[in-house]
Amino acid sequence: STGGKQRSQNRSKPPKNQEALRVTNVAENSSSDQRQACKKHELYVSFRDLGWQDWIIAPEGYAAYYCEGECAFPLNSYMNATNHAIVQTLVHFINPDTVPKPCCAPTQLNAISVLYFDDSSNVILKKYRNMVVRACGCH
Amino acid sequence: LDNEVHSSFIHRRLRSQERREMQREILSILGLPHRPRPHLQGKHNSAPMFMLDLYNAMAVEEGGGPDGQGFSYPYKAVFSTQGPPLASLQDSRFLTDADMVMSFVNLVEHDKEFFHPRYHHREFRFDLSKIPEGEAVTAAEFRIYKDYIRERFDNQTFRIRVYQVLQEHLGRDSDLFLLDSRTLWASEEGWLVFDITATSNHWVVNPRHNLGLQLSVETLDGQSINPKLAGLVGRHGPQNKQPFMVAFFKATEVHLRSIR
Repeated sequence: STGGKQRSQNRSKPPKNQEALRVTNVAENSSSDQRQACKKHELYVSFRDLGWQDWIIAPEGYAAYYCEGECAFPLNSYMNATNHAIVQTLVHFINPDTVPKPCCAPTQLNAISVLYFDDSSNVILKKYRNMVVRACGCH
Repeated sequence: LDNEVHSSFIHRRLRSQERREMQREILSILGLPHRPRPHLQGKHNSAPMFMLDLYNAMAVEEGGGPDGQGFSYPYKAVFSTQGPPLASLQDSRFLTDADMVMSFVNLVEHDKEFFHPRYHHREFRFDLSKIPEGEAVTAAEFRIYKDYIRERFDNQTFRIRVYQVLQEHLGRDSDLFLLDSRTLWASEEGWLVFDITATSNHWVVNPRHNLGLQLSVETLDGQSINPKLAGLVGRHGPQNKQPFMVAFFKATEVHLRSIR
């Protein structure tokens, strides 16, 4: 689901319309064209909603986030573009059919730990790298 | 609906096949071939409580470290006598270096008694065959809880020894190798921690040699004591005081997710 961490009560049903989501987006950015820029959006992966809480002890879920938005020329500062992205953009201009624009994707990721039972009821605590988006950017 | 909404999130619902594939993908990210189905539901057993304590220590520091992936622990060790088996300062050091921690349920427990001379001991067995590949044991502990015992052994001192069983023999003592020992007052209470790192590594490499552990209790003048009478909680004791084993692991190779 894409609501805030304390999501609405009717969790199983997706939000009736996009209003809840959009409000989240507008609240984070004032002007409309910035809204289009590449940035981090909220996405919560719920182990509970997957019905896995009988074997996953912790966490119930985690805020994974995702990246979305335009990486269009000119690549302004708020797109958190890599220096190389300008080269990608240039080649895209030259060969738009085959070479993509810079992509809005995670540039920094965090790890999470998961505590769970295996089939023999042993308990495993494992660290998984690159699970949570910390920052998005064009590259 | 305002069609100016650019990032309308839900375009369509996942088909059931896609949903199953997505769940299988999440499981493979977790390094699991299928969804585990634990047979015993004991989230309040001693081992899960201990592991939850380690998990909370990791979660406190998640996202710390230069590359955002590392962990560091200002974790203050607390030795608790009533509550769950809290991790010690040593455990947090082990945790810092570990990629994975695993606790093992005690599969079998026999209280045995031999006569002439009288010798009590208790045997434990742990299955270390289910460890994910490419992980090496960096530290391992055997943990057992000693309850407070009244009168019977007042002012006595116990020496508690833990052995690795090397070879079993019918009708007589097994061949043993002493791993660790503790000397404490009979009236003391709390978690006792024995280092079994070398043995665990040996069991992981040679599963056939895993014949379990043996524990014995005696007074300082050598009189063998029944572990139960000495207050050592066994498999049938309170859930949050049952003995278990915990091992800390370091990945010995880069994990590449299997192609599906």
